[in-house]
Amino acid sequence: MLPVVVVHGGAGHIPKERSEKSTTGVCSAVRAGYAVLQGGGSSMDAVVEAVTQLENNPSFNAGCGSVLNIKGEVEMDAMVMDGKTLASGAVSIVRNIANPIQLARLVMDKTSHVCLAGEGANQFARSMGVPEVPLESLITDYSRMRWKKNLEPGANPVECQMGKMG
Amino acid sequence: TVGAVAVDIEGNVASATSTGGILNKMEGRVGDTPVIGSGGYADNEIGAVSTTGHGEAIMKTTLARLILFHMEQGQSVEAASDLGLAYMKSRVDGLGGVVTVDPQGHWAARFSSLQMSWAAAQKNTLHYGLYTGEHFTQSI
Repeated sequence: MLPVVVVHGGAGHIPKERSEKSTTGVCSAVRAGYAVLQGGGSSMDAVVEAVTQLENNPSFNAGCGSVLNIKGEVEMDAMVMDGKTLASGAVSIVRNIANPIQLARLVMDKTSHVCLAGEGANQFARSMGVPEVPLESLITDYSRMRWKKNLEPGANPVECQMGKMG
Repeated sequence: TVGAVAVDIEGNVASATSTGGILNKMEGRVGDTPVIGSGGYADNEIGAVSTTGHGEAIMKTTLARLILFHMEQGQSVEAASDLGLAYMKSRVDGLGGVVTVDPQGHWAARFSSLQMSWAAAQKNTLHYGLYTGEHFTQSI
């Protein structure tokens, strides 16, 4: 039965014109994770590789392609967990980082803490030599369009993102 | 939100989840993703889960750990995932989706929302889908 990798994008409403890119993206990410396992890598290596691929894909709400907060900025969260030891690492409200999942893994591997947030997470990234990237590099035209649309009076961002019950 | 779970050749499980959050959120809002037991969980003795959906609803129900609780009680990965999502819908009216594995390599991709893109790779076969009930396969 083993080994296996399973990945997901966001649950909610995916516009028809974006559904093919979303499907292609998860398939590509799962192939990358599976290649890690086939090469003898650990399950942790595999999930970080798969999620890194998804963060780098502008079709998904993570890394490049993240939705914008009310101020038009990007704040990202990520977490990893290792089933062998129950070790875990997370970052929250982190800015200007291309791959928050890799930073979360560094929190798990290099600190005695479980979660670092905000400026503290960014300071930790600097101390680990993780490069900061310009905010603009994480923002897509699509995410900016949705942000502007949801600034209008009467907008319902949660409904816009989640859509209706399946 | 994006995420992944995996089982390696030694039977070790792992979970990873990452997100930009929710559209036009308040500055400083934290959702389920970085919260252990909500955005994800992994335990070699049970399995691993990564979640997506209504972050506040997922946190209120600690969805990932809830699904693993059902697996501890003997439910399959698929049934446990459905039970967790159904509880979240009935208790706090939240929608979402999950990917789940157990240490033997059984897996599930389940969601209560209209759509969730997902993919799995096992035994050199790629599985994927988008709408409820969709399950396409191709050789890797």
